[in-house]
Amino acid sequence: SVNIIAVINQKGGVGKTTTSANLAHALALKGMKVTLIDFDPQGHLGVSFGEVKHNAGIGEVLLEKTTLESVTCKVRDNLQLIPAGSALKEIEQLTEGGAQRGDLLRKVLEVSLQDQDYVLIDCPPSSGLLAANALFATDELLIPMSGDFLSLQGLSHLMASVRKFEKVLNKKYTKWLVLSRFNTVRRLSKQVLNILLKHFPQQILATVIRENAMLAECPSFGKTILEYRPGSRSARDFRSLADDFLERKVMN
Amino acid sequence: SVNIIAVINQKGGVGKTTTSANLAHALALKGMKVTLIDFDPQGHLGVSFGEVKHNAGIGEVLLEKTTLESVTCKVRDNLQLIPAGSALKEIEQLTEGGAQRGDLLRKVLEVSLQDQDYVLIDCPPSSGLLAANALFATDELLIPMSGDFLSLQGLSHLMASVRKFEKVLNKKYTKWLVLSRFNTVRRLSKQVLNILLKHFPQQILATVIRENAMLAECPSFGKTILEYRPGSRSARDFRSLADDFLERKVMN
Ligand SMILES: Nc1ncnc2c1ncn2[C@@H]1O[C@H](COP(=O)(O)OP(=O)(O)OP(=O)(O)O)[C@@H](O)[C@H]1O
Ligand SMILES: Nc1ncnc2c1ncn2[C@@H]1O[C@H](COP(=O)(O)OP(=O)(O)OP(=O)(O)O)[C@@H](O)[C@H]1O
Ligand SMILES: [Mg+2]
Ligand SMILES: [Mg+2]
Repeated sequence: SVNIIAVINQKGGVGKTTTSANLAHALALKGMKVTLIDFDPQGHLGVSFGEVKHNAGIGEVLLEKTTLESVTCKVRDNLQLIPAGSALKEIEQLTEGGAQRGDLLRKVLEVSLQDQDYVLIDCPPSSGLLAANALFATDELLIPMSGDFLSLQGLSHLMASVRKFEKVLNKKYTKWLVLSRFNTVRRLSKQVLNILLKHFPQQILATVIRENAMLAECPSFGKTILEYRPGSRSARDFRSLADDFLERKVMN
Repeated sequence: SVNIIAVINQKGGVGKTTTSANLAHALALKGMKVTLIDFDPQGHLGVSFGEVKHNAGIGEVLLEKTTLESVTCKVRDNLQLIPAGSALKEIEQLTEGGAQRGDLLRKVLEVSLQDQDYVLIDCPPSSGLLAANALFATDELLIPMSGDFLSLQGLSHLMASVRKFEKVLNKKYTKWLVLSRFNTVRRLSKQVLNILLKHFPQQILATVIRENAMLAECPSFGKTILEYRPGSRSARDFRSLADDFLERKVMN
């Protein structure tokens, strides 16, 4: 059965979109069937694949204006993308419907994408109805973290909201941390890593994604790092992260 | 009369909080009377000044649970902070009140802080009711930008929403870009700067804030760069940015 994973962290700029795009492509190159959902109205996941023209996307599907199949684009072998769509921002501001407003995505995914191995949901940097929909729809979280203090603060904020969802929905999330934008020489990065190892034992994926200009460049070509610089350190980082993800290989 | 400025960019992690905290302190050290408002429910501006204990803040004031004076904290000479407060996140999800939901902050600031020279509002990475409140309440925008492609994409998204507000509210914002987290050796950073100079002539403040580990470290001590490493390159960057801000000195 399909694994649905939210790539989530309400702290901005920690590498959610970069992790979603490049990890998904690395998994697809290893033969996994992967679907990406751009759940951020900014639409940066679509941009990272050169898919900028789509007006309709997951937003329109959740508002029942169209079907999921009609907005699903095959972007690479074994990899399809469901763009954000111009209506996605309206979900954040829905005022009618109470708690059901958080359950829209789960209802759609319950009957779709069953032929896939993985569905990755790239979440926006906020804790509103879009984040709630992602948390209702999934049991597994991939949490990109950058190696700095405010990112650590953000993590404790995220954990508090995850715990609330666990209580209300009576479930327990499997949580994986990914160290992204990691600067291996900075003292602060090492300190942050030590704190994370203490508080999240056996939950930090073994490969660290190092800070590298190429990762900031490749979205401007609509390419992932695996095709922009396949022989680079960063491409190796993501291939190795894909292995860890599949084998649940963590740092000790 | 008081200048109210929104430090805004819905793209996450571009340096909104870092710019707010350090610029405000640099202005205060030059004798300006400055008030910071932490308008992000994450509360990272408060954390950057070591102010973590406050339960009540601007959120409670907007919901009319308390007064502005009672939540205003003097944090340094000439510098006061209005923390986020635990209720701020509720503003994002207000369902009653229509357009008035966007006007809450303006109404409060209209009758407050008149003795100040500057009020800086640190905005969250989203485009919901909190961003709307900041845009209703101010005529001037300070837009931190990091030197990478997705940040450029984010800027065109921001400009589109700013234009909508200008039309609906029938006003024109003064806009200043600040290059933050700038990596002076990266080719991409220079390319982004050239694109910005073309599209935003006379609107980019002359001083670039360079990427430096110290700026990521100082929030962990509850200090600004001006007091953590007063002799450092980054402290000089912010003192110089404060001069540009006061004199409207831009890049040519
Ligand atoms: N390892 C890395 N090395 C260098 N740059 C990176 C790395 N990871 C991400 N970036 C760059 O940093 C910026 C932020 O990353 P990204 O947009 O993926 O974060 P995000 O968490 O999705 O942001 P948002 O909160 O706005 O959704 C982007 O410009 C991206 O290209
Ligand atoms: N010039 C810089 N050099 C090094 N690190 C920086 C610099 N500016 C900001 N940072 C670090 O980058 C991270 C993001 O910056 P910051 O939190 O200020 O951005 P933001 O736009 O306020 O983020 P959010 O969108 O989550 O509100 C922080 O950990 C901060 O310490
Ligand atoms: Mg993103
Ligand atoms: Mg911030």
